[in-house]
Amino acid sequence: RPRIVAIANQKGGVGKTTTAINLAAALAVGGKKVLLVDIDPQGNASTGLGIDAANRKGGTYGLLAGEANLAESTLPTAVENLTIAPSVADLIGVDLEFGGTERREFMLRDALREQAQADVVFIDCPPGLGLLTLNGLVAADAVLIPLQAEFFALEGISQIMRTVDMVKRNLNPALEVEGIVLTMTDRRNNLSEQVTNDVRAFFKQLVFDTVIPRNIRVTEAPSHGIPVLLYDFRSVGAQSYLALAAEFMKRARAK
Amino acid sequence: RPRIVAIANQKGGVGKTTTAINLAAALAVGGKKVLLVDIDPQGNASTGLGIDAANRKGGTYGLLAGEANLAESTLPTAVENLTIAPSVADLIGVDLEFGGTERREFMLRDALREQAQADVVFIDCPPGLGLLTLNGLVAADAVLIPLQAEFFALEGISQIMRTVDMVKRNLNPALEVEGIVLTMTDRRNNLSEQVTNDVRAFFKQLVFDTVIPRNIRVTEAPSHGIPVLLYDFRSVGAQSYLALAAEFMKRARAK
Ligand SMILES: Nc1ncnc2c1ncn2[C@@H]1O[C@H](COP(=O)(O)OP(=O)(O)OP(=O)(O)O)[C@@H](O)[C@H]1O
Ligand SMILES: Nc1ncnc2c1ncn2[C@@H]1O[C@H](COP(=O)(O)OP(=O)(O)OP(=O)(O)O)[C@@H](O)[C@H]1O
Ligand SMILES: [Mg+2]
Ligand SMILES: [Mg+2]
Repeated sequence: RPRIVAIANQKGGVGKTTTAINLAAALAVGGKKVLLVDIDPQGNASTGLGIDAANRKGGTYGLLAGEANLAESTLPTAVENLTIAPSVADLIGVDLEFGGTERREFMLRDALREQAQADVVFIDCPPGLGLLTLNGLVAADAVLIPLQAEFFALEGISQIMRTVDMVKRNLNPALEVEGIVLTMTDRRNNLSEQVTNDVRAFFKQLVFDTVIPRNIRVTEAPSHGIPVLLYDFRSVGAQSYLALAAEFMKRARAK
Repeated sequence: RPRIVAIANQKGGVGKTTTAINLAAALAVGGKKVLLVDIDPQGNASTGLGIDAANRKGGTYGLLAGEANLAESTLPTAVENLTIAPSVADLIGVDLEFGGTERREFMLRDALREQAQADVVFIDCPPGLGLLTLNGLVAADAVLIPLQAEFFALEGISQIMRTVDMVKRNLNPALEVEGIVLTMTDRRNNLSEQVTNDVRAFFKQLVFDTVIPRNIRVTEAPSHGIPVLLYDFRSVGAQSYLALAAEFMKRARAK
């Protein structure tokens, strides 16, 4: 059974999608079979991996609605060992459409029950704490929380932690925190260093040693539809995600 | 009657809150009476203006739920002429709590009907296109769209434009696009320049001439609970928001 990890943080623009794409790719080039499930209506992970909107069929909406199984919803990517269940625009209406249904938080969990062909599954969640993010947290064994090294993002960390606790108590008792990954850090910037120090002091070993510095090559890669590892292997961004993948595996083995 | 402007973009982290705080402050120091309505459960605009969580009473949740009127929900800020209706944590549950009610998209519009004491009202919307953002768009005369000069943000611009069209057709025929504001631009960065050129070529005069460059003082100000104008008046960030305020007024007069 694959390990299912949701990548979530209600704060917008903190690097959820960038971490989903590049951590998944780094593990895949390392020989792990990885599936990326994109449940963000924006579909940035799907576009960032070069999946044309026309090829997405029912995508993850079909999975949630029970109209298609995982095998039918999954596509290959430009990266060997990395497959994706892409996002489609219909995801926008999920809160209002399924908000009143019985198993509304369990739709993704039920759809991923048959999954066998991967070692790791990552779920890229949208910003906010709506029904899509809840589905991601209920389907997951653990949650990885990207945290931008800035003030507003730091303010929001308690909200995602409270939500994880609520989900663990009421919907998914097995849910753990995989860890917190500091993103867009900048050693020359006092605020970034301060946020990094505060987060390590408070959350201790929950915080990955590996940080992802702000790096222009990371922002350029998705416009070419490939992960930064394939776009510029020597860049600080690519090397940081390789280091993150190694630490991810080390921490997973230690559990 | 004040002009009501929603600040919205479903893409996360593009500078909605930063623009809401600093544009509102720039207009206030210029002598306009401005009210900022924070309907984002994260409450970054409220914290960024120094409003302690303990002083927020029912906040904008009370407004939406019809439990308090605007006068009861509004607080002064450190900036003369700028008041705020702050966010409270109860906003998190609005989609599920009010998703099935009759006038679910009109709750904020109804609450702002009595508003008289301001020249301009800004509504800071959360990321995503949930019920809170819909309430912001239905209550507004116009929508201001901050757009980060990066690839994923550019990809999402068509989604917010489609949503604005839908709201205009079905819920708020008076809704206009106030304009698109390019944020976190960097003239030394090809991608940023390319996004800026693409957006101007496509959206033409909808795009404000004023851009907001990436500026570290902008990220530092909220940790002191004040707008960048009060934190570092000479900074590029402060001066850009003053220029944006001047252009905002010029464009509003021209309408
Ligand atoms: N290490 C980095 N260095 C530079 N830019 C980065 C880095 N990580 C992410 N970015 C950029 O920051 C922006 C936000 O990142 P991303 O879209 O991955 O965040 P997100 O949390 O998925 O956003 P949303 O909340 O909208 O889903 C993107 O334009 C991305 O290219
Ligand atoms: N001009 C700028 N220069 C540098 N940093 C900026 C600038 N504008 C915003 N930021 C920073 O970028 C981050 C995202 O901005 P902000 O929180 O205002 O975006 P948002 O769209 O409101 O996010 P959300 O989608 O979570 O509501 C914040 O940490 C903010 O301080
Ligand atoms: Mg994302
Ligand atoms: Mg915001």
